[in-house]
Amino acid sequence: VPAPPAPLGCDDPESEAAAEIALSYINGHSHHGYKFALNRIEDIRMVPQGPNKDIVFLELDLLETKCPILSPTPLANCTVRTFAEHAVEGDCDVKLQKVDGTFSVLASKCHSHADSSEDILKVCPDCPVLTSLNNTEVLETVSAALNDYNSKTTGSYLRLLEIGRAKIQYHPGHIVATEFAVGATNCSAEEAKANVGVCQLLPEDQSNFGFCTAVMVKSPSQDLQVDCQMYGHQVPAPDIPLLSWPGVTYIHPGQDTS
Amino acid sequence: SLTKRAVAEAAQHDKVPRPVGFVPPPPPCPGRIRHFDI
Repeated sequence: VPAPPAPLGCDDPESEAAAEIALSYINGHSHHGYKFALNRIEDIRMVPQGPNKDIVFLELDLLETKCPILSPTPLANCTVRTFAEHAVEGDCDVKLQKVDGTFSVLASKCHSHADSSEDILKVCPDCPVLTSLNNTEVLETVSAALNDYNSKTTGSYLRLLEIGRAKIQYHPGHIVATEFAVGATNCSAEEAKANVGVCQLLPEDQSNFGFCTAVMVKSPSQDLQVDCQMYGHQVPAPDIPLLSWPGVTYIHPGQDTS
Repeated sequence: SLTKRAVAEAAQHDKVPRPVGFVPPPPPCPGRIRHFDI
């Protein structure tokens, strides 16, 4: 009786190929936060289903990158957040099928969570750590930053889509740093001053999303820095429904997606 | 008559002779870490 094939190793080329398909699927179907990069293939199991057909179960350890999920930047160019920047880890279980050598994802279930603040402060006592996105100071900073940007822009009026990350430093100096996603509306900034209620996100075929970073220094002196980058209209990939934004959403430290 | 041998002794005798410089293959999983371990 022919010996069964040796179990796949997690670093085998075939496992890496399956992980790449899985990661592309996960990032392509995520609607919030940031793109994730592969950190480790935790486990892989291949179950034969007949000639040239297998079911593959993958366990992946991912790490959050600095690229927002809506950014057109290719994943290969996205920097992984370092441990000291307060990394966010993703654990994903992915079920794929392999037919005639081609992998395709059947299902995925992921959970992401920020690394523990204690671990960061042990290694880097002065590193600011992530704070809740519903924190009052965070919400005030994002609101002030977006109002400041809209009051100065010559482009369209921007609406907040979601807050991605926030940190508050209390020493030295009291500083609130935030990152948030925005969408262009059908108003100019001038029109919005007259009646902001009519300003709606652009329809799917004209959508224009972007990303902002804002830093508010509260002490020793008041200062607000805002920087927004708009991506321009991206043609959505055919098999991925365009992101539907249910308004402002806040990512909690732990998030499940499937 | 059966005599019970010490496990270490038995293991010593039963050990499969390995060629000199034999390095066991790395466990198949988990795989290598690409960035850092949290």
